[in-house]
Amino acid sequence: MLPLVVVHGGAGHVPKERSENSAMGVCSATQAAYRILQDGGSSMDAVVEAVTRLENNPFFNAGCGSVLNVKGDVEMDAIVMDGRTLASGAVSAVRNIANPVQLARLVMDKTSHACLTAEGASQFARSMGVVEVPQESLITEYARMRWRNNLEPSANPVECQMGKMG
Amino acid sequence: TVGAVAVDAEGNVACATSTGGMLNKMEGRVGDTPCIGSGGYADNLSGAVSTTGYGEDIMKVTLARLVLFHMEQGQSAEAASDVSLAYMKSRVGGLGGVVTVDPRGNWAACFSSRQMSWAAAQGGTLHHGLYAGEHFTQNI
Repeated sequence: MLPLVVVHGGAGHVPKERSENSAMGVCSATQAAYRILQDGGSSMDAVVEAVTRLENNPFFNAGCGSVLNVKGDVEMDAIVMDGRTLASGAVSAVRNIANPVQLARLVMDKTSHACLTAEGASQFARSMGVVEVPQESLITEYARMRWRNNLEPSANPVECQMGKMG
Repeated sequence: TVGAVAVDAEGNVACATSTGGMLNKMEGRVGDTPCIGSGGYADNLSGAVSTTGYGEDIMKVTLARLVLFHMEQGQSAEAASDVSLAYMKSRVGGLGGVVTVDPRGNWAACFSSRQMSWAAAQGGTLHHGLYAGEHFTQNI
């Protein structure tokens, strides 16, 4: 069996000035995950590594670089699932965490639950020793600019993010 | 949104997906990503999928599980991904993208949106693209 990993960024509109970094980001994350597979690592380790790297990359809408909600805050969601056992773990509306995907894996590995949300997810993260980070460290200037541009009642954030048509 | 699917040397599949959600969303809004079968699904008996796009539409069609359903009916990873995205577009008007693998090492990166950055590594080759129809390869 030849190991394999496939990685994606967001479907939607990628501005031209960000397209090169977006392409480089997925290639770099894919190669890091592939090395894990080549060294005999599991598919779960590989996908968490790939997504962690993209969460740490400010050119993607996850982790550092996440879009802002209407109040200007960051709320993030993540999921992992293991095809051997159908085990899964997820977090939703979680704040002040650099890598929600790693927290989702902890939900899968350390609890009997499928999803923890908001403050409950934060409490679980603290109990697992996950370091909290300031919200500011997750917010990029680009995210703040898009948030500002879509505050007016006439704005269409979905169109801004997804593009007009495929 | 970002995500990944993989098959390891033992033929086990897995998926992971993470997102900041929709731009200027309501506080407390949760999209497809943390929902099993919508943001992702993995089953060694069929394959693994990670999704991206407009979360409310993805949830309405449980996109990740829909792709695997079509694979269980005998379709390839690519055909199942395309037909599922087309269904989402025609049924609820939603655009999005998926990456899909099966346990035998077949894979697809498909999207109905204008762009989706993607990359895949297999057999010492890196594949990648951004616009529809783009498929570059290079040695790793």
